[in-house]
Amino acid sequence: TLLGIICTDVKIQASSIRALLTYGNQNSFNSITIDGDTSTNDTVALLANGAAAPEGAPELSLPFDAKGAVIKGNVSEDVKAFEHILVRFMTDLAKLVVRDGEGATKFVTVRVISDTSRVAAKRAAVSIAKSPLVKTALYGKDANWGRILCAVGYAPGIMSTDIFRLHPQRTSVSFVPSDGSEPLRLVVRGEPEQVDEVRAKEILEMEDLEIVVNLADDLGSNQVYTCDFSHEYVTINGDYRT
Amino acid sequence: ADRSIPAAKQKYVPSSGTYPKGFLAGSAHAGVKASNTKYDDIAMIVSEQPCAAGAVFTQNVFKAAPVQTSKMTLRDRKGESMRGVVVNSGCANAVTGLVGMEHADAMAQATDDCFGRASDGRGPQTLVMSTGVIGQRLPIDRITEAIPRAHKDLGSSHENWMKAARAICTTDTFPKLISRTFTLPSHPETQYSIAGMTKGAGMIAPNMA
Repeated sequence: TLLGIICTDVKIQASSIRALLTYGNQNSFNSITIDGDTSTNDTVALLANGAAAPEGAPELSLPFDAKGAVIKGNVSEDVKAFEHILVRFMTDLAKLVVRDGEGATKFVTVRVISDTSRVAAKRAAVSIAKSPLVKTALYGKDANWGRILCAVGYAPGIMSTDIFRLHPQRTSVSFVPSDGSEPLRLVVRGEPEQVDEVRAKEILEMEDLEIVVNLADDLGSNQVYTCDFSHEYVTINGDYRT
Repeated sequence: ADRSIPAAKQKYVPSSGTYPKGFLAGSAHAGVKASNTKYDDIAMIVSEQPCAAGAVFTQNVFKAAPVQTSKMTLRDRKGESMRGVVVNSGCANAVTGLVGMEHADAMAQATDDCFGRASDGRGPQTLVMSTGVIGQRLPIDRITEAIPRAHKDLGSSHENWMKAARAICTTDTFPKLISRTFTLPSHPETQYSIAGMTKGAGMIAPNMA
């Protein structure tokens, strides 16, 4: 189960908190997966008491239209700034959860770039991040890019090419090391590269790793944070209830 | 089990922090899980003054009792005049029927009692969270006895926050606590703070709304 409690001494209008939290949650806690199981108890709360606000300072509030949707053009600079702070803060909290996934030894960012939609990118990223075969390969430091492409290929909606127009011959896969060194290209536009296994091993030895999948050549992207899948996960969960 | 933090994870645990004004954190031991004989498993985070609150919740159809209770609390209060959050680890209070709902409500009421219940007739001012095993009932007497002890433990120090962050853990190997300061464009001379704790470890693929 994921639980989160966030407190701030900014003054925020109660009706705006939910919208701010929902926005922040989408690219943070809702973009992580350890084992693909959605709990019955997941809850993240945001509390704001205004204790640090100077006398007379207005509370942060979002402008809503009659249907309850945020009127984006009318958002104040203070709200924009706080929203940015909140998203980064929630993302950093969410990343800590991934780093401590049961049995995890690696922190993996899965970034998918799509020229059709961010939804397609998210679905593909989640599919990779949830795949037990991808995750066990990461644990074993095996550059098994075939499993990555396989997981993209069965992502919900992806198989319906009318919707997402996935073209295998335009799809590329790379590992991006966390030390800033050159990415390792595994597949380029549907063609497998001659993989330098020594270099692949070097990258997979690192605690942090990014997998980049480009579904075409462009620009909408989405990312999901995950971890590897080790023997320890089975050990922990084999007798959790007892 | 031994809860010493693995060497590889110690870099993620802060040794100090700057916490938001007017918020207090506390914890206590209730022994929710029978095998836990010494570690705190009740956490309380409260605002000294009533505050605004909101939450996102799991969309799993089998929502645990504390999820249902907390949703109702926020709906009834419109997110206003809240006081805080009480959390137990060791038992999820999920799929526990009507008794589970009563237990979640008892946790909220026991926490409210520590401050004096609101007289506005709008129900509890406390959100409830539980984490642990599904399908088992809470040892509610032990929990409601521990809640006043968590209240007595409340404080604003880094140690208070860290103990609370530890108390919400289950299979986590380290407490997850972050705090930051910031300013806003309209009054850059005012320093604000934000602090948060989280826990996870397993059964993690959140889809909250």
